[in-house]
Amino acid sequence: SLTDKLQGVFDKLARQGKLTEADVNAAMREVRLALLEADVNYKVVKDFVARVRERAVGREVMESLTPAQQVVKIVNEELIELLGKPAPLNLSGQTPHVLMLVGLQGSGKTTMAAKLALRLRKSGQRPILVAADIYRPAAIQQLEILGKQIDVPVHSEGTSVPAATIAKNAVRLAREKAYTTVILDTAGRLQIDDQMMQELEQVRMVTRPSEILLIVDAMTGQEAVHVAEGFNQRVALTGLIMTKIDGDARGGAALSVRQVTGVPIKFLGTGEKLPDIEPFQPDRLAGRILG
Amino acid sequence: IFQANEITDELWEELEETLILGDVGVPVAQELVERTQKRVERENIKATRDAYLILQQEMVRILTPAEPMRIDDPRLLTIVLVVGVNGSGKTTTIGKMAHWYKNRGRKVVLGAADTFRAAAIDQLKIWGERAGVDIIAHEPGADPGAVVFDAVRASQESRQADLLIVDTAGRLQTKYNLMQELEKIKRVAAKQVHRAPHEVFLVLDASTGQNAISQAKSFKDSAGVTGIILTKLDGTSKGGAVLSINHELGVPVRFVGTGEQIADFAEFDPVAFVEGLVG
Ligand SMILES: Nc1nc2c(ncn2[C@@H]2O[C@H](COP(=O)(O)OP(=O)(O)OP(=O)(O)O)[C@@H](O)[C@H]2O)c(=O)[nH]1
Ligand SMILES: Nc1nc2c(ncn2[C@@H]2O[C@H](COP(=O)(O)OP(=O)(O)OP(=O)(O)O)[C@@H](O)[C@H]2O)c(=O)[nH]1
Ligand SMILES: [Mg+2]
Ligand SMILES: [Mg+2]
Repeated sequence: SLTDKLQGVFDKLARQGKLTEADVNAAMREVRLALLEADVNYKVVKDFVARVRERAVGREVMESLTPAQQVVKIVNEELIELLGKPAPLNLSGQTPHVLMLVGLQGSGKTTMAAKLALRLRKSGQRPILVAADIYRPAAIQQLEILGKQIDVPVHSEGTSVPAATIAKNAVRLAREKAYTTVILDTAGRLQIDDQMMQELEQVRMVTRPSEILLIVDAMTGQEAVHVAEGFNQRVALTGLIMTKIDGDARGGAALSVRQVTGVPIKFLGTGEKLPDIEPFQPDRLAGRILG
Repeated sequence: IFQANEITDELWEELEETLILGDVGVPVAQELVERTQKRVERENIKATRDAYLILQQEMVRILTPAEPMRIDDPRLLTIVLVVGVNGSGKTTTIGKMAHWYKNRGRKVVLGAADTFRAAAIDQLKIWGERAGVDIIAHEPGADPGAVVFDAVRASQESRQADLLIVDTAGRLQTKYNLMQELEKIKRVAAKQVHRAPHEVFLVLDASTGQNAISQAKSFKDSAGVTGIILTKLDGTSKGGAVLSINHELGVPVRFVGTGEQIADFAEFDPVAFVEGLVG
């Protein structure tokens, strides 16, 4: 663990009451390695380590802690602060509220759409799912099967109607039938695919979502920063959801994406089944990223 | 970035940064930079461009497979098992692979052994239609081993296939019972056909970071992975984790996925790949 590695570093240096610059430099090397191993973006790590170094040099080592533990404490606090406070879904204003899920191919959007629908239904809302992925083979069937499993209706119009039209019709239907929440499942896409990003802008324009949620796979590596930037520039994101956190991926992409977009992390996907969703908790994710 | 023609100390940090940004990972990045430094010294290299070429050579050396694929060996029926974590691109890749091998004269059959995920069988059926190949499937919820058994027998008997490609459900490598299920699927194939499965491809999303190594290790232990198919290389991620996978585990990349259409599939070219990473 990071604490063990830092312990090794500090054993070689003299024990002092305060963390010296030499202590901190040696420790920062280990912190940098741990964060890169956890898939935090190279440039984000650089800024982060610089900030931690500033807070650590000259800092008193608390009575109850070893110097190594003191550094880990500072790193952990800084991580938790950066990851940000948990934030609920924005369901304010007139219904129906529209939640739009976006992200790369295979990140877990369709599953997360159903997970959110189940969660909302259990908390007294009346959600409707929208099959706006007109490209992936059997995408509509996938969402329909999930909708049936949780007793939430699915609006679909086949694969020949544009996604924006499907979404717009779904919102109108929701208004007519008094659904409280419209959950738009969109097709996976690359942030560099201009045509597909235009489609997303169109969907956003005709549905005016109260939430645009970027779905990010916990195992995403260095490019998480560019992916998030790309989506954020075309459709202003309001939240992040990290999926597949039930594996052993450290999830450093969460820090990178949060850092570069400033958008709050709202939920975590913790398994393949529809109840497997948890609200984001910064201290748990921080511990995981640190390893 | 300051572009010197003569090698300076900044170059080594620049190379390491480029590799890490490409998801190569710190240990292998450092090793590659060290190897490059040693050769630059030994071979009296002066120009930055030549240092880059040496780095690329060292990377190609790691990525070049030691042996050809078994899928091309002459035999009555070749069985290929496709495995990997959730959403990596397995089902789509199988559609592409079916098309690829059908165009090369093979008689291909697909086995729909993902009986768990919603509409997984429907999805593979559509790919089978696009590729023009038969699919053996049961109902959702059926035992994947039973599907494999059926697919093998149908390939041998009614379909006269010489290549069976089996789709499996996505699974995170940390889930013990799911990894056990893969071992069971392998045993079913092995009982029916000598030395089957002849190829086990781990489908790996190019945007995956260092967790790719943990995936490769676990799937190698449980499923006996013989090759990697690197998908979504049409995105901005470079897929550098395959360098560690080759370096540590000796598992080579065999194919790449470069899009969502049936023809977005190609044999792995180490030189082109390396140029994309550090060109
Ligand atoms: N273990 C685990 N698997 C998940 C989680 N979320 C989604 N999955 C699985 O990941 C795979 C991909 O999920 P999808 O919901 O189809 O992903 P998607 O983003 O809609 O994919 P595209 O529409 O093709 O872009 C499926 O096998 C899901 O069951 C999670 O939190 N944990
Ligand atoms: N851009 C791009 N997308 C790809 C590529 N390969 C697969 N995809 C997309 O990735 C998503 C997931 O693909 P699947 O084939 O369903 O992945 P899977 O591994 O079978 O998923 P599970 O069975 O749920 O584990 C789909 O949207 C595919 O179209 C690729 O090479 N490039
Ligand atoms: Mg989907
Ligand atoms: Mg699949």
